[in-house]
Amino acid sequence: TLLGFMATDAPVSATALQSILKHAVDRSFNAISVDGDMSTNDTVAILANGAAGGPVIEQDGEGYDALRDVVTEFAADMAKLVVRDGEGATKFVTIKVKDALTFEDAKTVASTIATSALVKTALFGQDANWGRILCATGYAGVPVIPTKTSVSFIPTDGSPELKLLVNGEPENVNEERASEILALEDLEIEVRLGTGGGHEATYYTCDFSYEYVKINGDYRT
Amino acid sequence: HADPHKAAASSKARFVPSTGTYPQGFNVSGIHCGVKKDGKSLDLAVVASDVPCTAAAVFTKNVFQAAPVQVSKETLVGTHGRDIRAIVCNSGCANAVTGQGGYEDAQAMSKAVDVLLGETTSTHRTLVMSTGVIGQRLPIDKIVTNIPKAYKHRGSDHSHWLDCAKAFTTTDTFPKLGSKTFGVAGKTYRIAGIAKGAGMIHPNMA
Repeated sequence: TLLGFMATDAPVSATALQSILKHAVDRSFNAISVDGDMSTNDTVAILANGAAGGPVIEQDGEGYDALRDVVTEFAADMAKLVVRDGEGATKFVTIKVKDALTFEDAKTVASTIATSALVKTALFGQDANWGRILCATGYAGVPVIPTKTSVSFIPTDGSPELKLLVNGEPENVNEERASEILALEDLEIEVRLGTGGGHEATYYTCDFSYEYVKINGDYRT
Repeated sequence: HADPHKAAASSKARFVPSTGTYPQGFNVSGIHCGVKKDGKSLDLAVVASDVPCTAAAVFTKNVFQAAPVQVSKETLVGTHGRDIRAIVCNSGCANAVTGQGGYEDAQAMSKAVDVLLGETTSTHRTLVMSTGVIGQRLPIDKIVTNIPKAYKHRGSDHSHWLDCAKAFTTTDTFPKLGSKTFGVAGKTYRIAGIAKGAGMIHPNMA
C-alpha cells in the first residue's frame, strides 16, 4: 500500500490545492510501480495551514505555477523513495517515453514497460533485452510508429547513451558496455515513439528479484 | 544467516535524512500502540496543525476501498477541503474489507483526534489512514486508548517527524521523510512529507 502526505505552511485555497495535488500526483505517486498491484488503501493527502503568512495562492493566481512545480518535484522525490524500497528490488529504473501524441499516451507506454514482468526480470538479470521493452511498447494500445521508434539506455554515471534500437532498426550493441550500464544501481530507459507529437512522460520502477517472491510468499492476508 | 530485511535496511540508510526544515504550525508524533505484534515498532502516527488547514487528497480507484479511504473522502467532501486539522494513521492493519464495523472503527479514530483538538462538529476534521494486513479488524480499543498519548507526544523537531514516518511503515526497510524550504512570490515557505510503501505498489489515485 502507498500512503503519503505533504504539509506546507504556505497559504493555499482549497481549489488550488486540489488542482496542485492532482498535477503533482499524476507525475509522481501515480507514475511509479513496484509490482503492478493496486491497493485498497492508497492515499496521498496534502495540508496547507498558511502559518507562514502571505497572500492566499489561488488557482491561476500569482505563485500558483511556482507552488505547483515545487509540490510536483517534492512529490516525485518522495515517490522515488517508495520505488527504491521496492520489496527485493536491486535496481532503480527511470523510464522516459518521448515524442508521444499526448502525455497520457506517453505515460501509458511507460507504465506498460514498468509493469512487464519480463522487462523487470531482465533488469534483475542485467540483460540488455530491448526486445522485451519494445514488445511492451507495442501492446500498450497507443499510437506508435514502428519505423520511427527508438530505444536507448541512458547511463546514470554521465557517460554517453547506449542506443539499442534506432528508427525501428536494431543497433550492433556492445554487450560489454551494456553490462557495465546494467550493473549500476540506477538506470534510465528512453523510448522515442516517433509520432511527432512531442509529448513525454516519466515513470519510475524497479527490477523483479528472487527476494520479491520470497517476501510475498510469506505475507499472509 | 544474515537477515535480508536488515541487510536491505542497512543499504538504504543513506535515504533517511538526519535533519530537516519543517513547516510552521505542524506537530507530529509516532508511537507504539500495539497493532504491530513485536511490542516496540511504532504503529500510530498523529499529524496536527495548530490552525485549520485547506486540504486535498487522492485515493485508490480500487473498487474495494478500505474504510479509512471512505471516511477520509467523506470528510473532505463534508468540509469542502477546508478546516481540516489533522491526520491519524496506524500501520500493521489496513482496516480493509472489514464491513460496517471497520467503517465505524475508522470514524472512531478520526473522532478521537477531533476531540483532542476541541473540534466538536459532526463533520470530522481529521483524515484517517491505515495500512497493513487486509481482512482483519483493527484492535480499535488499543488505538483509541493510545491516541491521547500520541497527541501528547507531538512535536515539531526532526526526531518527531522521523518517528512519525516510522509509524507509517509496514514492510518498508526505511522510513520515507522529506522536507525543503522554497520561495514563492517573494515569500519563504516550507514543505515536509512522509510516504510509505514497498509492495502492492502501482497507485492510480484520483
